[in-house]
Amino acid sequence: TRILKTNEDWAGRNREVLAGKGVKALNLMSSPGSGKTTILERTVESLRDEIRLGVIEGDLQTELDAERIRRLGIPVYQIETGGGCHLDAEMVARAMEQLPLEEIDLLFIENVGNLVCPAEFDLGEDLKVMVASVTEGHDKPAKYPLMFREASVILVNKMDLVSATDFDMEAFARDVAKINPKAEVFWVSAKTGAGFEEWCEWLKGYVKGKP
Amino acid sequence: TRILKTNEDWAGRNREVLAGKGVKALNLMSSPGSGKTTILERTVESLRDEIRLGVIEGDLQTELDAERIRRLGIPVYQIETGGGCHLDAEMVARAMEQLPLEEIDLLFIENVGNLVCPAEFDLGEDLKVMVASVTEGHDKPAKYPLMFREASVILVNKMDLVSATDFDMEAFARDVAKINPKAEVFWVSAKTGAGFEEWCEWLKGYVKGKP
Ligand SMILES: Nc1nc2c(ncn2[C@@H]2O[C@H](COP(=O)(O)OP(=O)(O)OP(=O)(O)O)[C@@H](O)[C@H]2O)c(=O)[nH]1
Ligand SMILES: Nc1nc2c(ncn2[C@@H]2O[C@H](COP(=O)(O)OP(=O)(O)OP(=O)(O)O)[C@@H](O)[C@H]2O)c(=O)[nH]1
Ligand SMILES: [Mg+2]
Ligand SMILES: [Mg+2]
Ligand SMILES: [Zn+2]
Ligand SMILES: [Zn+2]
Repeated sequence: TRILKTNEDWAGRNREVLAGKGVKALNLMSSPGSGKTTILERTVESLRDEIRLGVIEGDLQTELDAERIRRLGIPVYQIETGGGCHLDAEMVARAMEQLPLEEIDLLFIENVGNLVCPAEFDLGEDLKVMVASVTEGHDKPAKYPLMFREASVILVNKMDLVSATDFDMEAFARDVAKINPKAEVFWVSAKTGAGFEEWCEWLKGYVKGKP
Repeated sequence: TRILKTNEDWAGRNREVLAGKGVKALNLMSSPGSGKTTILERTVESLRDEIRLGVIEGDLQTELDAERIRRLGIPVYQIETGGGCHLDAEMVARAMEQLPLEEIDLLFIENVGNLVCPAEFDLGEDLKVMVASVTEGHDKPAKYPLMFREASVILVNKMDLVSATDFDMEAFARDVAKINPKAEVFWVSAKTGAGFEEWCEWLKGYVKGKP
């Protein structure tokens, strides 16, 4: 009989395949429009000469995000879920088959924009990275705690707009520390490039450092 | 045997109860942090002398949103889903039992911040109203079409920030027209009050006009 693979099975298999090819994978999550793709664009432009990068994009519909990454000349594959509110490990396994993994050191998986369930589905990634935008308000860690708890890195984006909002950086940082004291927090602007030196340094250390 | 009520059963029952008490109900949806609660605050301040208002709040955790509405002195009940990414009709039925419906003309149900599945669950409301923030980008109707298709009203919020973003109003309006040409679109700022006269006029007409 055909035993339906669980998400854990697929995730475990993905992790083996990626480890076998020496590829580090990050699962990038946020609300819709927090700036995941814009952050990827600037990250690729900063690191492409030092690290071999690849991207798997996840959306309900369209290739819009993959097209933005494709313009940068790195391998990218677009998953269209058709309506599903998160990526799962089987979708990612299929996408991995379409990418030249032996030519990639660091693979970003941009998940569907959703601050709830993507954090519950292991894709086979090494780490979860989330983006929070200052325009969304500083109460999101308290109101949507799961993803903030699961993330190893939190990028607080759109800092160029912070003075035009009532975003309270201290309240946000306090709530994050309560939920996930070990999280690495970067305050960035994908528009102006603020904070990207620190973020890219962290990425380089992560790719080169970890076994 | 106890037959498990489906969501449709609960929604139908809610609709009967609300119609019986002459209450109109709107299901308010958006991404996290688009401004649903801020829009409700300003709407209540503008209309409380003309229309008897009530609110059901839906979040994963905390009473933060209900506390903001309670300060305005109208009936409000907070649903905490614990982790669920959308409200369902049974949760709303329980919440309705906690509200003085005979004292309410217009009931807002603020759904969990999520641009995907809340649009798939009928709560027993009359209409779906969604909020899109200019800070999220103008590509959301194309990328997350379901909710834009289901909404009768679309409030484009944070217009006070539009010149600080690359939000293309024409592209957004074109994409909305492709998906849902009948949708009523209001361009508003819950911060400055821009567009609220039109929105509140529409609400008054809706509450007074419809059978
Ligand atoms: N002002 C400002 N705008 C930004 C910044 N980063 C992204 N944006 C804008 O935010 C909007 C959404 O950016 P995206 O990168 O498409 O967001 P996303 O998280 O990838 O969105 P989805 O994939 O649809 O969930 C666009 O209009 C961007 O131009 C930033 O640092 N500052
Ligand atoms: N500049 C500006 N900020 C706004 C506007 N409306 C809301 N905000 C801000 O946006 C952030 C989120 O607003 P909320 O009203 O809490 O958003 P929400 O959709 O209710 O969020 P959730 O319930 O957590 O999904 C807060 O920091 C608000 O101050 C607006 O019109 N302009
Ligand atoms: Mg994107
Ligand atoms: Mg709210
Ligand atoms: Zn989901
Ligand atoms: Zn859901």
